Amino acid sequence: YNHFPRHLKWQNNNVTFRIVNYTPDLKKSDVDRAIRNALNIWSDVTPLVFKKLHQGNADIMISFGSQEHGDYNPFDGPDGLLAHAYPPGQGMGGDTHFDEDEHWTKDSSAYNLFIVAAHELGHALGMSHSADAGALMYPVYSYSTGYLLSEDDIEGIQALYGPNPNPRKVKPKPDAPNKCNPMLSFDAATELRGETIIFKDRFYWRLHPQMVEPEQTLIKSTWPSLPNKVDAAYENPEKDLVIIFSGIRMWALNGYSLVDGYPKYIHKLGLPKTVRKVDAAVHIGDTGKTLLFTEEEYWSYDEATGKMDSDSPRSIEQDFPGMDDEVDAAVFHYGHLYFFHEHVQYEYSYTSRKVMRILRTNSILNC
Amino acid sequence: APSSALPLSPRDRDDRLLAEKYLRRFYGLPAGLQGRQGSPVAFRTQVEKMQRFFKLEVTGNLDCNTLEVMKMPRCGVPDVGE
Repeated sequence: YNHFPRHLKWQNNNVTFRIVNYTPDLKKSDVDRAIRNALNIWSDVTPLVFKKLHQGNADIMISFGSQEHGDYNPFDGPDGLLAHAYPPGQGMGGDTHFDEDEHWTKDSSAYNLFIVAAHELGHALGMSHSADAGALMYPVYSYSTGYLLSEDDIEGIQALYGPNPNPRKVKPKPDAPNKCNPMLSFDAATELRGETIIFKDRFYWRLHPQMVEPEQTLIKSTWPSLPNKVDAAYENPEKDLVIIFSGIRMWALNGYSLVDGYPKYIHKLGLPKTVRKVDAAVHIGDTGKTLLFTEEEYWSYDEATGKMDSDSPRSIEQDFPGMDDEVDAAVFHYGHLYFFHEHVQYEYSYTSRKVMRILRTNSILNC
Repeated sequence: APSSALPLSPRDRDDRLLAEKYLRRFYGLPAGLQGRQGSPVAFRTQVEKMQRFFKLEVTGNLDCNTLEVMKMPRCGVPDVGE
């Protein structure tokens, strides 16, 4: 998290606000509710109390305007700049402006006013932008559901105002995983047209052969309709599809685009109803089979016939000697399988069926 | 002898203008001649600062990942400084 220079904050915990005008995109009551709920997420975790004024000058004056709207800090039409706010202080301090050229909504169909308002009011209380891609104070818009604040946001605002003396139970989003944490484990890994995608919590890292630094992004900012957590993923290069598993559902990507007709149930692959989650999946280009790992067993799915091999499920321990009995993620490179389990990575020769090297899971992330 | 210097493609020029406007607004790139036209070093330094903030690969160049982030809808408050 970051604060503004000199840690600008309101000197009094009782802060007033006024909604000067309204967007025609939403009912007045919807705008009132969005602003009130946005203020509440900050007051829930601090001693701050917000009082609404209906006329006169409030600490936080909230308004909608387009292009030049009176503060010589113009907006730019649809998209691009969505809103801005000023740090705590006299006059324009704390004032929060929304770009009226955006389409404001209560859902994910356009820009969600509640989410943008919560971010901007963070500024109005003294928070600057966070570099944590999962934080509410991250500068780029992304739609998200559930509790908005991350641990990083709460730590930042409480560094200014302290905690709420009567805290309400909240469930902050975990911070973005640190790729060089030695104990890092993966949720899933797959190839995608020559890149490697690694899923962990609400994020994914994208490794490109020519990029030294893996790029971390929120899953939902690329694929809003995917869940926040991925269990397994594999690429079928012949069909140019990446299959993503989460719980009993699976999705298909063609490049970065979601394929219509998904999600589907994983049982369509021939997995029994008792299987509720796929831990890892990997496509073996040499055999045309896709291996699906579930707890101590794995299933072999023949992509050409669209059927599970009749001798599935088989024991991981039996068929992959030297491996742990469970797998978190797996990828296949040039005849070698790379199994990831907790913080250990196994380089496995698929032909000679033996472990060739044991590495740390995040060595693939240049750590 | 024919010059090997080619005029910028319209696309490149648009990208540079977008980048300069972005860096001026969010990373304090000085306006006017001190910006891209005047000091390539200042421009490159600001691109690196933006790449470091967004945990992109720090190249100082306007690569496609950097431009992609610059085109994302976002908040109008600067990312650094006053």
